[in-house]
Amino acid sequence: APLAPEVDTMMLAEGYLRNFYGLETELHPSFKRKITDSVSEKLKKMQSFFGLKVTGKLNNETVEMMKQPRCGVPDIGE
Amino acid sequence: YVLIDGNPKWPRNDLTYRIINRTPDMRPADVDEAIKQAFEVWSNVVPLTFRKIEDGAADIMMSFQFRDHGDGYPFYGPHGTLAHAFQPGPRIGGDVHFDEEETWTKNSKGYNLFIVAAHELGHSLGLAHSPDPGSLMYPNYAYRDTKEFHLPQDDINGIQAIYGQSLQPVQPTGPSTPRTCDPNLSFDAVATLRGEMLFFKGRYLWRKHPQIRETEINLISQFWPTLPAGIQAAYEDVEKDQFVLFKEDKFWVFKESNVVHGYPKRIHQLGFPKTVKRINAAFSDKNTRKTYFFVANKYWRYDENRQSMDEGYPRNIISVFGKIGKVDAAFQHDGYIYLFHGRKQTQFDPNTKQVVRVLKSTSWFGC
Repeated sequence: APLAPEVDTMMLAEGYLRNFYGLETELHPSFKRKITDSVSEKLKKMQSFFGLKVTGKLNNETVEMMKQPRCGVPDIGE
Repeated sequence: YVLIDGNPKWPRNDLTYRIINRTPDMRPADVDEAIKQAFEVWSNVVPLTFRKIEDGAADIMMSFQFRDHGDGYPFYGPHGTLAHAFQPGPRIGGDVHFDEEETWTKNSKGYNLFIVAAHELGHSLGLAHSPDPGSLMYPNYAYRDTKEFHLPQDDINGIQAIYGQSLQPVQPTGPSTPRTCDPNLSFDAVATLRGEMLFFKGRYLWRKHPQIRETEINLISQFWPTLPAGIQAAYEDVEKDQFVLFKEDKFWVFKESNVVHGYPKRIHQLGFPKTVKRINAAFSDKNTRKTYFFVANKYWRYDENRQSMDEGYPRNIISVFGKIGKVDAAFQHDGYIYLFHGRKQTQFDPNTKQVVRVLKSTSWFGC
């Protein structure tokens, strides 16, 4: 069963989504809820692109994909 | 394939490139050759030409860069991001930057410069990342045999959508990624590995976990970079936690992603006569530790404990497994043996020695 992601995994994921899926950096604490939704949406895009199960949640399979060496060009147009 | 938003492209077909600096990881001549070949990957399939210049501004400037290098996209040290490129356009447009902190090579160790350069040049010419895991424009690095490199069909379709077809009389074609639910799909080899099922076909393998609905397709080289494509047989030795793969007269033993020292070896070291040139299929019975090898219409049985072939073999497949004929792939699951031939697989009960049913080869994928 997928394990709960650790804190540094969450940082890895946010960095990855920022670099390759245009996740915007959190500027204000009150936007926390919105940012979380945004992470989920970006995760869905990433999972869909790589043919993973689309959950919008950070699971082991998604983290493993994020850890793979890759090209620095974003996977999305915007 | 996916085109970069706005469909940017070069307005001319005769482009120039310049190599600004070279990595100390490789001989300068090898860097130049890898980059030249990377350009040829694309010029072979579209009416573009690339001319190398030594001074001044070229359309595509290629360089090795370190950490923050002033373009707003810093590198962060080894692994992670390997390189990036800019879409067609003036000044920085088309330029390619490689992360100097990676280990660049002309083989399967570290990161192969030719493969990364060819991928980045796809961006320089107007291609975005493709979700096809077999394509060159897939964002994750995977080593592939560079001596026999053929640009995948997905990439050919993409670049020809931008620049048109090659001027060559015969249009180049490339390998296509197999479709998981293709009714005509057959397999080169099938095996279990740590509770998952692996299905091999050409350069690809599908991973299927019995409790997970989705099936994942990957390049074989993503897991075992040193293995050639076209594996012909495979089996898991559960007791030793090893994975054995066969191609032609060689076999490899892997422990996780590392090849065990001394491999590949010749199949004749297992006790096969010299007349046997390749293994078509294999499976290992984890209870008896007997491994079955299928060759043409016969099979051999190998004792993993004694490390030798059992007496009285080969036997005819038909005498034990029924009218199956040649076997392409085989594996054991939940006490049954599954024997694949073409688009079909036969579920065989070794206790009653009877065929239970005949299924489509892709039945495991939930198609």
